[in-house]
Amino acid sequence: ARARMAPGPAAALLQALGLRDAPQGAPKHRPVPPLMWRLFRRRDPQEARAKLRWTPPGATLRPCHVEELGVAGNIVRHIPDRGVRARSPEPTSAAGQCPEWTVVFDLSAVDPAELPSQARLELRFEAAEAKAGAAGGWELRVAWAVEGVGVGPVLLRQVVAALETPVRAELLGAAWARNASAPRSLRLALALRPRAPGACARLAEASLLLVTLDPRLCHPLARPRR
Amino acid sequence: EAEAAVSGGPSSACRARRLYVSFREVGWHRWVIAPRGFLANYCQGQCSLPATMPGPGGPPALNHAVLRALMHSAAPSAAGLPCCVPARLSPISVLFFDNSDNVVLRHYEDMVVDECGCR
Repeated sequence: ARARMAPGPAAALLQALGLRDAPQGAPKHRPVPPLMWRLFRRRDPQEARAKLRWTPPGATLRPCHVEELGVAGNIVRHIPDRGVRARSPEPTSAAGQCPEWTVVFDLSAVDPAELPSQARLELRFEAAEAKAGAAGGWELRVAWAVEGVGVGPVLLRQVVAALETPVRAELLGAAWARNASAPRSLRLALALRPRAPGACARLAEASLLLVTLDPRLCHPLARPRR
Repeated sequence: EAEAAVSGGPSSACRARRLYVSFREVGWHRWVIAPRGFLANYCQGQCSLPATMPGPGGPPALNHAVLRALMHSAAPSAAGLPCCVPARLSPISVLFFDNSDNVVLRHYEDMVVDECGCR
C-alpha cells in the first residue's frame, strides 16, 4: 500500500515533499481549525514579508521550531477523531456514572522517521453543559481502549477546572515514549466526571494536535562565513 | 507566471528571475489550503566574464567557476561557461489536507530562490 504513487511527473516531487500520493481533495464538512491558520500565518515567510513589507535577508523564523507551541518540529497535524460511533449517545447522571467515549486517531500518515515532540489531545464539550459547569471541577481520565475488552490501563488523570475552552491533555510520554515513533493508530477511552455530584458533560469533538520533527527536512544551520 | 529572460546586454547576466508557482496551475488546489501559490523564482542568465563574476551585490562566484569562465574566454571550445544556479534559498510553509483528512502544516526548506550565482 505504501508503494502507491500518483501517476505522472509530479509523483517524484510529491515523494520529496513527504507525500505518498496526491490527496484527493478537501474533505466535505471539514473546516480548517483556527489554530492551524494561526500557525500557518506565523510560519509562512512570504506571508510575514507581505505584512512587514520588508524583511532583512536571512531574517527568517527559527528553523525546525514551532514558536507558538514552543516545541521543535517542522510538521503539525490536526487529526480528527474517527471513533464518533463508539461514543455513548446520551449523558446520564444516575448513580454518578457518566458516559465514556472511545476516540480513535489514525496516525498512519506519520512517517516512522518523524520524531514526535507534542501530541496534544483536544476535547470540546457541548456548549450548554460546558457553561453549566461543575462546582468542584472535573476529572478527565484517559486510558487505552482495548477492542473487545473495554478499558485498558489508565494513561493519565487530569483535573479540569472548566469546560468552556477546549480541554487539553499531553499524551506524549504517556501514550508512547518521547523518543519513539508514533504508533499507527491511537485508540483511547475517555471519561470525564464531575468531582462534586453534578450533571455529566457531552463530548462534542475530539482531535489530536501532533507536532513532529522530520530531520530530513531540517537542514543544519549555516555556519558563519570565515 | 514567469519573467522572460532577455538575451544579450546586462539583463542577460545570471540573476534570479520571477516565477510564481500557482497550485491551481499544477492541479494541487483541491488539497493545498494555503498558500494559493508562491514566488519560487528561478535562475537564468550567462556566467561569462567580466560583468557577471562576481555579480554586483550578489554572492561571490566559486573560484572554480571564475577559472572555468577564464578558460572559456581563452579557449571557448575547451569548456562551457559555468552554470547559473540558486545560491541562496528560503523556505515556505504549506497547509494542506492529506489523504487521511488531516489538516497538515509542513515547513519546506529550499523552495524559494533568493539569490543566484555562477557555479
